[in-house]
Amino acid sequence: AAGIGLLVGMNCPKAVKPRDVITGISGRSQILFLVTYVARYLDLLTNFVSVYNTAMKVFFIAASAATVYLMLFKFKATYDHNHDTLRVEFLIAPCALLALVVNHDFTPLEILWTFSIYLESVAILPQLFMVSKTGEAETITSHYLFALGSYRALYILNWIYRYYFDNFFDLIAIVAGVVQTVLYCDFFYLYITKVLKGKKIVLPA
Amino acid sequence: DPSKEEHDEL
Repeated sequence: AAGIGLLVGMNCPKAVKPRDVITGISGRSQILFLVTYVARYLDLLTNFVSVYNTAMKVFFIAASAATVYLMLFKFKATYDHNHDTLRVEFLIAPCALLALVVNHDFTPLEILWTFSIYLESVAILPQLFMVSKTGEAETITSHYLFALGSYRALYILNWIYRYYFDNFFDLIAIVAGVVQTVLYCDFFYLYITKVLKGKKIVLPA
Repeated sequence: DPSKEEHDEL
């Protein structure tokens, strides 16, 4: 929530003058996150878990929709097309196929949930690809990526806890969550060794 | 079996 809130805040027209909108954010990753949250939270109205759970689902969908709108429509001029080029079809298609094959239940809602779990684990790839192409990440982008990466990493601790105390585990969520966290690892290394020391992330050319 | 239970995580 902090990461997404940061992104909306920094892209919000009131907060910053249009020319200051942070560059270097991948619009493609933001679209993948929006698809992830919509596909996963379709049970928003049918399955009430808790006020917190419902509130966060609404926040995730609203904030990522706002980010996509601000980036690709309102501030279209500052969106960096030529560096945000990873083909998302090559991410969406395999996730969709895998969701049809490997899932807990062959029902529309469960397939969409599974698709969303697989998609989330690769949704950051366009962003990481863009950072490698631009060769650097703005500090605020680094904080955003660190928050986004640690969210799923912390879930791994929660899954361990639930395995030992509730004797519950969901292998699909766990495998996808581990893959997702591994994808952030090289970024975490850069974040810890550079950004936290006040340096900018500049990748070797 | 997780599918029988509703997904209760984000």
